[in-house]
Amino acid sequence: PHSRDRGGSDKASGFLAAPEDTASELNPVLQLPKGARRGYALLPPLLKVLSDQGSRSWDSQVPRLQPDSRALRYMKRLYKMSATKEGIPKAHKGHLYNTVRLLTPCSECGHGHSDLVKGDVHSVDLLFNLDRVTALEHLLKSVLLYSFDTSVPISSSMTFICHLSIKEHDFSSQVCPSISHSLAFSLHFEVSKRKWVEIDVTSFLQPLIATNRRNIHMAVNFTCLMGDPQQSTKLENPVNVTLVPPSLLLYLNDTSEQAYHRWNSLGHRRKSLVRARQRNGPLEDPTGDKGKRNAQGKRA
Amino acid sequence: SRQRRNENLKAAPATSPYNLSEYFKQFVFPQNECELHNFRLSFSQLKWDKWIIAPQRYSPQYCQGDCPRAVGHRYGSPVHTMVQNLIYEKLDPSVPKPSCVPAEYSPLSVLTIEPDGSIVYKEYEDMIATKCTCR
Repeated sequence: PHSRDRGGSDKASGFLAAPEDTASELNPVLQLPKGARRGYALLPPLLKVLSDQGSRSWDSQVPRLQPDSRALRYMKRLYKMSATKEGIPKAHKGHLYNTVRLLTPCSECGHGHSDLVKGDVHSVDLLFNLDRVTALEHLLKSVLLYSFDTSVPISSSMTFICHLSIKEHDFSSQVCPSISHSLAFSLHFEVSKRKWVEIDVTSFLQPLIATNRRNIHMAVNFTCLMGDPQQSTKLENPVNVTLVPPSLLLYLNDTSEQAYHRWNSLGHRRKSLVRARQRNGPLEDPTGDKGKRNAQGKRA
Repeated sequence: SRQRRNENLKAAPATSPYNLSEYFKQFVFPQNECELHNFRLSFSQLKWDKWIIAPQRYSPQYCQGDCPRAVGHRYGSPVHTMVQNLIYEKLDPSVPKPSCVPAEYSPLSVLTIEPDGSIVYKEYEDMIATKCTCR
């Protein structure tokens, strides 16, 4: 923002555009001072295209890989759970994140789908690129998202006992030992064809992200024994379970100005309620009823 | 000011309706009063629907209308607005009249595809105007 001196009636000379940047007339962003241009690069795509005012259709100029359909289905479900029909974030208690990123492993690592049948070991080499995660997006939780597709809908419920171990692939840093993480869990299938499994790997990923890694390279071993040993269920016709390489889900707290900060709105609502009591104008409903977000100060 | 009005009312002789409406004109609010208007846009109109997955439509709303002189009480405007109105009317007409602008907003959740094919859900601040003010 710049201010202009308007003392009395005579007008001071206006703000002169930078002479050397003739291209700036074409691209409004180039008119910004250098610091702001660096900030511009950090802007999420939606705000970049808004600040361009659509002068260059951003989407046609940027080549775009199509996301995995399964991943897209999962994120649409997450959107429905997190926002109302009008797109307003729901007031979830304990919902501290304002950004969720789903990254699919990069394709050069050359792994396709593989079937996991009766105690097969599924090991895969995963490389996730974190370039899109900005410096102001702080990791709260990270999850490996597995999607189990059974070849035929399961007639009855079924249980797998699984074990997962992750080891970081980083030959460059000989000094610090590569980080590893392993956990066991059971997987229960109801009568359904598809199952999402979210495996929390925050403790594994936190140190890697803290060192500002732009690429996370990990070896993941996944072993599942079909049937539950306690119930010793005998499976007449074993079911093939297709296991695709997992996606990485990052729950982040974006502290930039443009991001919505739920805890701020709580404070704001308390202030506007106080102001409402003082002024009690016709437009200001004293109960502070603002549609969904009417949590009185007390509940917060 | 309510007290002064009552006194004036008592003092004023029985006046015909014409003078009464003249008298009350000083309190009338503009026909085209500053208020929130609905506007619904869909991202396909902007050709952004290829990378904005949800929402497909959203209502940013906008504020429009005239700002009367007595703005403080009705619009929650700061005192400065009345001062600027006074400057416009009495001192320097080149100084703009107070404008009808948004005073409060709602956030919006947006699901987008990034250039590398990853998907991001993000909640953006101040995307929907919910209340207007004059300033």
